[in-house]
Amino acid sequence: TVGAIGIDSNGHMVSCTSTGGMNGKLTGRVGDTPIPGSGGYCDDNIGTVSATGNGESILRYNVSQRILAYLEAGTGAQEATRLAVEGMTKRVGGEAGAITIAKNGDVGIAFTSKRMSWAYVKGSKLYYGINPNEILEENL
Amino acid sequence: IEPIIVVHGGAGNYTYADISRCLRGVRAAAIKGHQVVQSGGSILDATVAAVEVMEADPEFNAGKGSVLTVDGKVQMEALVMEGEHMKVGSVTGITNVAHPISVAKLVMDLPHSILGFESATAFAHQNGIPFVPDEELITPASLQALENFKNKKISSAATEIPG
Repeated sequence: TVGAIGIDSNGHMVSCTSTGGMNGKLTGRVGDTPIPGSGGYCDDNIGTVSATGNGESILRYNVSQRILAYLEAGTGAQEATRLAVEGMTKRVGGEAGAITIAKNGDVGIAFTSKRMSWAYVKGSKLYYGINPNEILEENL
Repeated sequence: IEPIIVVHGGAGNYTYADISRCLRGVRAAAIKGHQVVQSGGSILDATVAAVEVMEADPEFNAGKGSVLTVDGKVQMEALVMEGEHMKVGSVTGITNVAHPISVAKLVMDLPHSILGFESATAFAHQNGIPFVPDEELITPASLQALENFKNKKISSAATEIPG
């Protein structure tokens, strides 16, 4: 699964997620990706999210909506993302990751899987990573 | 607020061999999105463009390189949502397109939110999205992953596809 989220200078936000689904799925299976609140969610008044991981778990836990609920309650982007993906793994099992931008522009990146690749550009620097607690950077 | 685009390439058990290729892919996607914004494009166009970079990259489970159904077919899904009016465009079970995210973007202009299966594919082709045969979306890695799945060998981290 891949995803991209963004915010512009006016605070307008977008969430995009795309996937091939899960290996060996039954024909006709619908996963989390196309479902607002699960594979992605976006509200200019709160933030934007794209999720990845075990689709059935993300669906059952509404991971993206939960991240926005944490943001709306005043939790920071990083903590909101961590709480939701860890909460999903604890409550229904499975692994997940998500990327978040809050309405103030703060970024959250968290995952309970072994790895999740991510990247973003801020200023003149490119930030990226794949392992837990890893933030690599380079000048553009 | 400084415009920013964040991308991910999927959560999972990447092998060490996958890491550099996946990092190259997400870096390229983030830079593409940034370039679209810098050149005056909308945040919608920028995020869609970033996803299209990864859909075209066979390292990722989306577009070309998608994992397969149990009977060896490609069925993809995509979602676009914007936050001003909370409009949604989404497709599920779509086949024979290179970029499901671009079809989801088209769905945003409909009075409906989600299109599925044969109707989603037909909608794409009726709206000028080119037909792409399965052979161009299926990769040796996705065939191998399905073979391993069928042989109950999926527990090997070396054969898993993330996300």
